[in-house]
Amino acid sequence: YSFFPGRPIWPAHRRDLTYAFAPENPLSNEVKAVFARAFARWAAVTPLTFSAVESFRSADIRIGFYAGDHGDGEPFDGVLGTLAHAFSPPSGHFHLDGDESWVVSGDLRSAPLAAIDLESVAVHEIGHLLGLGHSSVEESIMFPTITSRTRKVDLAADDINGIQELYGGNPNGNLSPPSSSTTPSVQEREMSRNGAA
Amino acid sequence: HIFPNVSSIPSWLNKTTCAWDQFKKLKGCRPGDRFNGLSNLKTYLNRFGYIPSSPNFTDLFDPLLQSALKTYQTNFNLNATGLLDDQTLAQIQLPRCGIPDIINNSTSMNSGQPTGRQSPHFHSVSH
Repeated sequence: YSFFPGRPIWPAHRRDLTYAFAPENPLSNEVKAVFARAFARWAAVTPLTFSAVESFRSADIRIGFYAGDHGDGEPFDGVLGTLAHAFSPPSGHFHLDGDESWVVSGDLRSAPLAAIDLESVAVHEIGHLLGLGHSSVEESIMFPTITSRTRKVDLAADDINGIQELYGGNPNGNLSPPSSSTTPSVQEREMSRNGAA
Repeated sequence: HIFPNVSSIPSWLNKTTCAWDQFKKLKGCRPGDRFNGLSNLKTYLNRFGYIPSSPNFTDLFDPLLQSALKTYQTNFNLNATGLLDDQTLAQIQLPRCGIPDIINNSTSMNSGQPTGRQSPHFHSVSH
């Protein structure tokens, strides 16, 4: 794991963070639930909490889908290439490339080449919003690339070690990450195979 | 474009290409070569923190590009040859996060910590 230069984090008095979606992006509850699951994965291993609010302007974290030049000096490049970016704390800007083919649910193995799993990218970008940089550990969420038609949403030990170095652990112990109701993770499939689920 | 389910994605997206596909043609380029498209690769490596900014990148496979490729390969757990081999080009073409891997010359990815999780070994000069 790595951190941004200077190791910026959300200050101690801001541990209960709010997030909102750009009003110009009308999103279904199903899509909003994807982000809620992504936030919950980080909340499970930190003292941070995340709650959705309506007011985009006053939210700590502001999420928007934008295409091309969207005013932050980091224009998106159309289909594939750069998928999203998020800024270090306490900026809270979380931008996704509106030209991508974001997939909310289903078996990605049968998807077209350009399909990108929304939750996978959301979990990665939230890591940036909280202060993590990129990691060379390929299994980690914070590895910079993701193959299309791939789902990777489970925090790896590297991710957890990194975020807990910044914020400490969850005071209630590391909670189980939320499971997706659509596509089982590798871990979930393993558990199911072993009868542990 | 948000698709609630995989089955709702139009099949024509199978033919989608991205700008980084152009890097395929760079396979086999070696130091000293001048090849149309290397300047675009330098722009890519600059964007993600591997090459300092320049007003105009050339199409020459120069030592700066070779060094940047070695750093990139180290960060992505590839053989640090400084050459444009298949694995490196495949990695470069993958979709990725827009945040640079190296910011302000500091990184803790592989290239920044050769001996484990210690402070990055960077030399700094105060002005």
